[in-house]
Amino acid sequence: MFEAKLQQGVIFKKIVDAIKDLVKSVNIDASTSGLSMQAMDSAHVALVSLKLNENGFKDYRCDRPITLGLSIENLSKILKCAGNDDTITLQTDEEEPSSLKFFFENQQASKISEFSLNLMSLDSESLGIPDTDYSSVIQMSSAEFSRICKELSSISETVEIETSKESVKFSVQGDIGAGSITVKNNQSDKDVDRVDLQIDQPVKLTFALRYLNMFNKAVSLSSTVSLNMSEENPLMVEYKIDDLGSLRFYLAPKISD
Amino acid sequence: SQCQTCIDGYYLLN
Repeated sequence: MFEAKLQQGVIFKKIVDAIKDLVKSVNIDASTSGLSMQAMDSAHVALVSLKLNENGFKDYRCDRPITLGLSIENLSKILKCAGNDDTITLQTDEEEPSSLKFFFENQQASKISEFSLNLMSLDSESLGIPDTDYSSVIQMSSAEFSRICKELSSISETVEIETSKESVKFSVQGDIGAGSITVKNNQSDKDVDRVDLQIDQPVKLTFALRYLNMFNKAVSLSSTVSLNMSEENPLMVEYKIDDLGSLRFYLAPKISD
Repeated sequence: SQCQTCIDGYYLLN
């Protein structure tokens, strides 16, 4: 028996909206500790990793670990039927479920929707991601980072991110010209302006902006984003989800051949 | 120019 009830169902809707352009089908692994999901994009350039802790759910029960293979496209069709204020419950009684039940309830419990989504059997190609001590960590407004990526992607497809003790520089070079945006440490009490840099070792890495713009669809999940980098390592972009868990994106760098 | 590396070049399949 598996049942997970999320009080703020809108969070689940936002998560699916944030990943639906990146991955087509995913395995959600349910265990006693909560839900986790890991999937690569079709080109194997990016990887998304979701972890939702059981104590972030209104009700959570998972008698034994199960894997739920979902088509993101079909999942988002069903989630379109959930109101932003609804609670969302996932449920199945079977051990090897062929479908997953969804219940959407409005606040007054006066409207209850029930859907059943057919499940897929997907080979789980999960990667072992070691807990990395990143040498450069940037915490900043997710809206601001999203804006920087959008603006720079009109000049070039790739951005070079260079960190130093007191600032991070986003540089682009394209046919029309070049540009850079430098953001300094800023302990402002305004969220949108605050920038925390923890730079143990400076890094200089290059990434495809197309992927960063896809990751930034997760801005609605958290007002802050963290960029985690080490030389010759994928960038890890993390959106923490209050009281529930985190959505992480990993992006492989581009290297000059 | 730069060439794009793959994520599974950095993390090993479980």
